[in-house]
Amino acid sequence: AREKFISTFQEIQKNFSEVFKTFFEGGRASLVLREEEDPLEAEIDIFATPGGKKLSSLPLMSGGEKSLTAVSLLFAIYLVKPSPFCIFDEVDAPLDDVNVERFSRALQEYSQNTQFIVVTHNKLTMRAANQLYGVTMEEKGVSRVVSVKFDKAMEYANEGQIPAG
Amino acid sequence: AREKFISTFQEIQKNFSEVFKTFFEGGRASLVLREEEDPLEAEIDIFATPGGKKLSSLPLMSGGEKSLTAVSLLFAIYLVKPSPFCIFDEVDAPLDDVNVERFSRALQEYSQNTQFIVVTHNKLTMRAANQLYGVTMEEKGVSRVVSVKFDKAMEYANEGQIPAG
Amino acid sequence: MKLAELNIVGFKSFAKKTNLLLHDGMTVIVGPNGCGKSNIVDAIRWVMGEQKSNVLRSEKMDNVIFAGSASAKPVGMAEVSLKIENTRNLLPVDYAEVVITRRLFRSGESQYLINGNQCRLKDIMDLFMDTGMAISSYSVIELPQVEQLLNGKPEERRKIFEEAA
Amino acid sequence: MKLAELNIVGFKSFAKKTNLLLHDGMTVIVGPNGCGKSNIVDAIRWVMGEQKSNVLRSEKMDNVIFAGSASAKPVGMAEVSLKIENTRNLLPVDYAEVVITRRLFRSGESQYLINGNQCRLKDIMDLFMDTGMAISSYSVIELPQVEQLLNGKPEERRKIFEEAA
Ligand SMILES: Nc1ncnc2c1ncn2[C@@H]1O[C@H](COP(=O)(O)OP(=O)(O)OP(=O)(O)O)[C@@H](O)[C@H]1O
Ligand SMILES: Nc1ncnc2c1ncn2[C@@H]1O[C@H](COP(=O)(O)OP(=O)(O)OP(=O)(O)O)[C@@H](O)[C@H]1O
Ligand SMILES: [Mg+2]
Ligand SMILES: [Mg+2]
Repeated sequence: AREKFISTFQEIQKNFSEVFKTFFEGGRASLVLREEEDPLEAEIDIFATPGGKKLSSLPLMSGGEKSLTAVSLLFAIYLVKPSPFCIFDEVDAPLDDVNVERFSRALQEYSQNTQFIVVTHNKLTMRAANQLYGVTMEEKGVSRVVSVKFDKAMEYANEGQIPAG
Repeated sequence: AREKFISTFQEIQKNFSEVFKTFFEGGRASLVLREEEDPLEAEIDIFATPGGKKLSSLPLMSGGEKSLTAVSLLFAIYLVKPSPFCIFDEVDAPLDDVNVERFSRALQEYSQNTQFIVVTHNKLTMRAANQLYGVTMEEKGVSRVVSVKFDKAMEYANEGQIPAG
Repeated sequence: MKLAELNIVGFKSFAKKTNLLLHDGMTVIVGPNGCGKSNIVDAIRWVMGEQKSNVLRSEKMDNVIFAGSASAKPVGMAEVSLKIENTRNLLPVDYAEVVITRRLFRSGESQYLINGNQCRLKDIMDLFMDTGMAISSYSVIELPQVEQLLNGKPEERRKIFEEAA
Repeated sequence: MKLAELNIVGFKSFAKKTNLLLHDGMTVIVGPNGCGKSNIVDAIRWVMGEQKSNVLRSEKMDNVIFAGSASAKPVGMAEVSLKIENTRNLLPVDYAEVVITRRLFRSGESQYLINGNQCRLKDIMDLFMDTGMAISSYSVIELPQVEQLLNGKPEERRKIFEEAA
């Protein structure tokens, strides 16, 4: 079990450094298993430096940088053992447009092997959809779902009006 | 002191119900000071129902509804004792476009008496600005600030490029 | 192994029968604040066996039953069905498709069904356990959780590493 | 009483001298993730006397001094100055303008100045206390805090009611 954990950990470690680079141009990051302890109990430390900056302490990172770093870690783990499906609920909220696009491009890439369900308010994320559903409450307090086309979805997400299409 | 607190509380209570209505069409909300206790110690309960729904328990409310409800309360308190300045850091992140506009319209209204500093990624919030600053890191890891015009700011917030204007 | 179809009726704000077809790749869900997007996410968790009421944002489990609104009466039962295609024969059953159903009545009585046959909650959870599709801490990702990964307790972080090993 | 001008040098990512003019109404700050927007908010808190290092996202106070980057060497001091116009003669001084300055050196030594004259931190905090401009829990509003208002401890909620009374 100990070896299994260590070999999995090393694979995640490698993935994390690579995924982080796709999100942070010129950045680098690593995971470290604390040495003094039993690998089955040891804490895992995260070190991450966005591009061009000095070794950041995690707390000093910005809101968006922290989200992207955590997302890099989640993808790193996912790549070791892809789950059949994964749901993201407004995870893109703190990201600027460039990062939203990087994030949705990563999802598109992994979605070849995994079904992703992504809840969002962001127009760029919507564009990456294979299919798009709009949720509405035309009848007060009662939800219903409609399948939508992208440009209709744009008005729809904003106004909650069912597009006439 | 007890009377001061109670009269202030009643004013906040009145403001809260009104502000909530401006954010939630057809909604209603109230603040209740628990009766069995000394007013100087009593807990304050929040009851809020977005338009057309049944009395919501706060936990069941959506992410955006909770943010708007809390913002309504903050404005309700602010109206009793306007502060000379107030800073909002990405408070509009969970809001959909209609709510972002309501929020920025409220800020514009109150900004007659108060200086507001608002950090945002949202284009609609940017439009409400009296002045707009873009922050950039052209030199790696070193921030600088430029004053920007709205349409330039749009590209700028997305790409971090200093607009040529 | 893929999610094919979700059917919701009487669950949270979905008073009326709602059908969602799920395809390969990325399904994006949009709509205004409070319209029911996260409720769909909750429905998926719930039908797959989620038992923690705080994860479902309810103080008590029967809060998931549609409680009525300005335009619709409360109902007596919440039901969610999820059809899964056994595409790689990962499911330990001989069917090409498996439909899992969960019901909760106001009386507090629960029902669980696999392909229309009553079973126990444990049977549903075992079904998923074997396929690696179990609703783990990281099959649904939300923002607070993303931050927790960086700031939270080390044991939480270890847990998802161990789940991958 | 209004904030007129902010000057930052050596504070967090603002290695070089940065000047921000603040006007009436709504000032909106935009830019990509990690470029320094929240650092500007931190600079305002810090110069007004914020002492809690976690509020400033630092594990220790000297983390606010620019630590260097790929393109700039670390510096030895962080300095923030805030010019305030005494527009309603609320400030207990005879000046039309007051400039407060805070410095921190790598040695750990701090300096505080009012209109260029050295004073104690307490003098700066007293200045604000009398004007109701003290950096209270609600002069800077961020998302986690907004949610805390609804979900958090009742004492936290009471505190802002009491501040208004
Ligand atoms: N049992 C129930 N009966 C009726 N309505 C319910 C029930 N449970 C939750 N709701 C309603 O569902 C709404 C929340 O929906 P949900 O959380 O899915 O919104 P959302 O689309 O995710 O919004 P946001 O974009 O703000 O996150 C709330 O207004 C709540 O009152
Ligand atoms: N003492 C310091 N020296 C150098 N850089 C620092 C220092 N303290 C913080 N930083 C850097 O400042 C950056 C964070 O800036 P800030 O939090 O202002 O970003 P932001 O513009 O608010 O981004 P977001 O939109 O993601 O919230 C981090 O990358 C961090 O490394
Ligand atoms: Mg939601
Ligand atoms: Mg920030």
